[in-house]
Amino acid sequence: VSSSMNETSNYIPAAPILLPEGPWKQISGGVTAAKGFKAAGTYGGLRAKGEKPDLALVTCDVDAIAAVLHFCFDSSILISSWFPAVRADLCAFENFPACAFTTNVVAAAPVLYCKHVLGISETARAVLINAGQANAATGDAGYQDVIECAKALAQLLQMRSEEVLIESTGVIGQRIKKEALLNTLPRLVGSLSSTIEGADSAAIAITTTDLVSKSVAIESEVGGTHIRVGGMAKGSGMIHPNMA
Amino acid sequence: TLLGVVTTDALVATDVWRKMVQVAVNRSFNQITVDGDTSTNDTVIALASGISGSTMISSCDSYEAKQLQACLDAVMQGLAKSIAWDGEGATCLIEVLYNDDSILKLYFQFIVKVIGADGEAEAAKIARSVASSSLAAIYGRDPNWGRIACAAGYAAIPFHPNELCISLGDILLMDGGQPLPFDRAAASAYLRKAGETHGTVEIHISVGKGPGIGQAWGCDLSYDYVKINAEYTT
Repeated sequence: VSSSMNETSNYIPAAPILLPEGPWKQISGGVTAAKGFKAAGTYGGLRAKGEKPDLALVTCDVDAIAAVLHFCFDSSILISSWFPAVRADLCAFENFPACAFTTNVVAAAPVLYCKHVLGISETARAVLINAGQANAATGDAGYQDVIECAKALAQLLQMRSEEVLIESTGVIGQRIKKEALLNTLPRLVGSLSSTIEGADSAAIAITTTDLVSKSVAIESEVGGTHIRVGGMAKGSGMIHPNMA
Repeated sequence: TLLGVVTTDALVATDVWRKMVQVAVNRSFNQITVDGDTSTNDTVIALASGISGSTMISSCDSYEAKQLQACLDAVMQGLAKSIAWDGEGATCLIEVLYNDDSILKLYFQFIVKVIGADGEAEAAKIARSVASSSLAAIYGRDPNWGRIACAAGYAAIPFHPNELCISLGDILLMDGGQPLPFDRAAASAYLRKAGETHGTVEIHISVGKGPGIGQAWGCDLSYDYVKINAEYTT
């Protein structure tokens, strides 16, 4: 496991992270810096080209409260014409307090899925991210792919599938390479660790056309206790987000 | 597409955490732009494990909440800037922010604040309008104050044009709505140097005396962007 993670870090360099000044110090570890989190990134054959890792996983040892900000649209008529299977769920979603709407009325299958599960559960314990296919504009089939992947991962992690959140990035219009993804899950779960390498490999695995990986963590004191906030991100093209 | 996962071990109530994450996203990821193309997949997921041992933060108004908000803003802004810095084909990052002394800066790290506007949201809107204009002139190393003024002007935030002041780095290009004579060679050299070092372009803009602060980040538009996206086929 450690050798594969070392290989991961050889693919693209880390971005220079320009943090604003403040009462914190930058520490390493990205998404694993905060207590209770593990991460992993591995190659699952999902990318169109090359063998850079393309599947990442972030898990939390305990029920983590989740806040998800992504695309939402309120044209349920539009929804019913495209995704009859999810329509009822989305109506329930209307009660989701932290939502706002964007001008983009097309939402990818993983986005619809996240809305659905967070409409019925306030906590999450795993985020699975694939790079290579965006699973957007892929209709019912794309949505079913997401459900299958979430279910398979939940079984491996012995948690409810509603506790799994999914992000996808890559070519819009393409469904995920589901078999390759499902076959890779055991190895991905097996390589989970709370180490810096785990976080770094996940930050690389979520990239597409990025030339650098983006990962940062800080430690500060809140109410007299040391807390940590960390994160990873990807993005290089199609960047003009209106998230709420 | 922009994806993000943010984690913390702070102990915070669900509704407070959600509000914080929304505020931080609006001060970071929602203020970046590379190509004006809003993806179908942009998502930021923020998880709080609560096992740091800190006391529960159950109100957005508490001092601890403000401390955690500042940390969240910092992490998300750090990641957001690195995305704009890595814009496809970009040679330099542009960040826009105004500040209290009524100056807008447009640079690897610049600050936009709408002077005379109601607050943060208005400042942020102008900042992103300037950052998201193609600003191809930046790639062309052209100190084109007119295009920057234009982008500030179509942000749909009212300000009086006679209060507009624009400078590139510390080279003043426009003041009180009037273009000024300036050293064109020095201004172009400033832009060229930023491009060669994948470094910083700093532009200051003032449009009045308002209270709000906002910032935004973008990058210059180069031929490579077209090339990269022409080959990224479905």
